[in-house]
Amino acid sequence: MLPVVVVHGGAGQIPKERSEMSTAGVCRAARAAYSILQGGGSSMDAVVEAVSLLENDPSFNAGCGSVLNVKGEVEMDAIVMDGKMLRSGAVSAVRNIANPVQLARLVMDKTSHACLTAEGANQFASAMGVPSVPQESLITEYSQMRWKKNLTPDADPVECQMGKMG
Amino acid sequence: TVGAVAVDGEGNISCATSTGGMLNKMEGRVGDTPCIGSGGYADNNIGAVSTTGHGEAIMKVTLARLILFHMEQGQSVEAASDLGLAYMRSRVHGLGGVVTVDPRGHWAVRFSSRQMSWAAAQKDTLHYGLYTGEHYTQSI
Repeated sequence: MLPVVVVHGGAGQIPKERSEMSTAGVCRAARAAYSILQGGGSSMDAVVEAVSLLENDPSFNAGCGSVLNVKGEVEMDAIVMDGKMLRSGAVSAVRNIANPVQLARLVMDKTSHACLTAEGANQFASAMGVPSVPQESLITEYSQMRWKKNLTPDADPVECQMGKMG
Repeated sequence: TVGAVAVDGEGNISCATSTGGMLNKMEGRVGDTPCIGSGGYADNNIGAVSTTGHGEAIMKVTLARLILFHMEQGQSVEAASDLGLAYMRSRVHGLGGVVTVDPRGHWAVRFSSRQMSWAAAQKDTLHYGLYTGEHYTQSI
């Protein structure tokens, strides 16, 4: 039964015209992670690779393609956890980083903390040599359209994102 | 939100989750994803979970660790995932989705929303789906 990897995208509203991209993205990520496992790689390597690929895929709300905050900016969160020693690393409200999950892994591996947030996370990134990227590279036409659509006073962003109960 | 759980050939278990958060969130809003036990949790002795959905609801029930508690009580990965999602829905009216795995490689994909894109790879077979009840396979 081992090795095994399971990958997910967002739960909620996925418009028909985006469903194929979304399915293709998770399949690509699962294949890549599985080949790491088959090559003897660790489960941590596998999950970080899978999530990095999805962060780089503009179809998903993470990394490039993240939803925007009310000011039209990108703030991202990520976590990793290793089940052997219960080690964990996370970043929250981090900006201008292409792969927050890789930064979260650095928090786990290089600090004694569980989570770094906002400016602290960004300073840690530059100390670790993680390049910062322009915010524009993380914003897509789709995320901007959804942001504008939900600025009206009567908008319901949660309903827009989560959709109805299954 | 995106995430993954995995068990490698040595039986080590890991999880990872990443997100841009909620649409039009306030500046500085942090959701469930970076919160250990909510956005994800991994323990070689029990299993691993990665979650997605309404972050404020997931945090209120610490969904990832809640599912693993059910597995510690002997529930299967499917039943534990359903119990956790059902509690979140009944207690705080939150929707979400999870991927769950146990140390022996049993896995489950469950969601209370209408859709969640997912994929799994095991024994040279790729499994995937999007809408409730979908489960396609192809050889790797």
